Amino acid sequence: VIDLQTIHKNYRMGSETIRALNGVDCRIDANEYVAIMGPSGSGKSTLMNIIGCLDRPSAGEYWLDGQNVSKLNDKALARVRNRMIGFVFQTFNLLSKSNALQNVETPLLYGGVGRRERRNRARQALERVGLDDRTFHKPSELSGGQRQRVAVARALVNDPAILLADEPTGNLDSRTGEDIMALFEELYSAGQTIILVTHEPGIAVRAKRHIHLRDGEVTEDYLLENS
Amino acid sequence: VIDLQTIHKNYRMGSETIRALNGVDCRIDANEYVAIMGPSGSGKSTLMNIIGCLDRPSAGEYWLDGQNVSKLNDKALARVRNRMIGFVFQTFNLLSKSNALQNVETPLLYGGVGRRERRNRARQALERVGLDDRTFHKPSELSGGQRQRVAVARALVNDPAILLADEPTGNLDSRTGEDIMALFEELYSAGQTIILVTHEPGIAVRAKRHIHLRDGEVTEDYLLENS
Ligand SMILES: Nc1ncnc2c1ncn2[C@@H]1O[C@H](COP(=O)(O)OP(=O)(O)OP(=O)(O)O)[C@@H](O)[C@H]1O
Ligand SMILES: Nc1ncnc2c1ncn2[C@@H]1O[C@H](COP(=O)(O)OP(=O)(O)OP(=O)(O)O)[C@@H](O)[C@H]1O
Ligand SMILES: [Mg+2]
Ligand SMILES: [Mg+2]
Repeated sequence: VIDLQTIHKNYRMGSETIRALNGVDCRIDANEYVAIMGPSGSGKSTLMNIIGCLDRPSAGEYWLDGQNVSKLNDKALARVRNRMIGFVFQTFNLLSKSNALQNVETPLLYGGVGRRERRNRARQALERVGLDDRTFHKPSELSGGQRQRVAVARALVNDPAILLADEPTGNLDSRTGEDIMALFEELYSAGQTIILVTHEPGIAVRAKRHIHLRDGEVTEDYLLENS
Repeated sequence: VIDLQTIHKNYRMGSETIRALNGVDCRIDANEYVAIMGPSGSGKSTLMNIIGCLDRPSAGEYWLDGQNVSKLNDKALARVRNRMIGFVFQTFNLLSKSNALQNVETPLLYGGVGRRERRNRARQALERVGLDDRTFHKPSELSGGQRQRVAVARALVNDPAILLADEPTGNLDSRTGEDIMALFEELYSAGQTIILVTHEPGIAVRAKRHIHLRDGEVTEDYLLENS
């Protein structure tokens, strides 16, 4: 369902060119559970942004669910993204003027879901991440781990086929992190495709396939033995 | 050097009162290395903000280096903070319009350090966290872990007596996280007081004393055996 062909992403900084992704080939089928790992700055978030249709490659092609994403205009791209993809950002990217409930409702607004159903679905999503007692708090009135969980709830509320999670437990204690991983397990069993970036081996071990990045290139890509 | 006496921090949300800190007593001597741990939402960042003079308690007293901090006005508080404390925030709090070098220089500006010395010291701090090739990047042009390291560099540049680090390795792969922990070890050996919040046992084990929080209260406070 995800087919990346020789993907490059370059940034021009004055006279220098930074090759954030330097020729990445990668195919991920539906209902796979993949962990992307690698050193700080190796291109993980950049790769996630391209998979998540939030950014376009400098070169190469990206086929998502049989469509050549690079050929879509911004409006069509946004529609595909809203329909298929849930994204947990490394830096959360919550709306600071909206409370937790409103933040989680956002993807449903875009999908044209009615007000009452939006409210219910957002409430349920917050409940699933243990935040039903924080629905009316704004991000500045939440702890770091609570903001992270609002970001997770928002990514799930639209029941996306593909969940992309960039360091989803980075700010969570082990028990709360476990709850989130258990939630991902449920989604995976229900048929979702899960791609997560993590630097924690204890988290990565839950995935079925590992992809390692270094300096914008894939250095390893393997299935886990006993999974 | 840090003496917290029956510290309370409350937030009023409509008719409800959230007790982020519910009677915390805690004394930390100079040149201690403390790890604060606890579930998401237990009050760790709130406690750090009070220790770091960024927030005032709702009740209780805080004596820092022999001064009753609660009695200082904002200007005097800012002076004490700038002189004694380096803070790595859980959400980095970098200036988005400034590049890495300018961000790291910020505490030195406040301390009235001359331009050339500021530049050199900021450059050195960035070098110590492995970012000498990213000095002119703005936060939006940096990876999550690179932003985290800029936040660490900024906290160190003023040679503060007390380093407060809230989840300083949350966005770092293990090798880069190791480099940061080795840096903290150096500072500790040089006499600094280090207080870090972490949820990773592999990081916490480097500290000499552990304090556990739950629901705004200290539930455990012990020295590590073989340290
Ligand atoms: N401005 C605020 N208004 C209302 N409640 C707040 C505010 N700031 C924090 N809280 C609440 O206070 C509690 C403690 O927050 P704090 O940020 O200290 O937790 P934490 O231990 O750092 O959590 P985490 O590990 O998730 O970062 C949380 O339950 C949070 O929702
Ligand atoms: N807008 C930009 N302009 C210039 N360079 C950039 C930009 N965005 C990212 N980079 C660079 O591209 C490289 C890859 O960034 P990316 O965010 O993908 O890394 P990452 O693997 O997610 O790292 P981390 O684990 O620290 O989050 C980094 O070296 C970064 O400095
Ligand atoms: Mg990243
Ligand atoms: Mg916190």
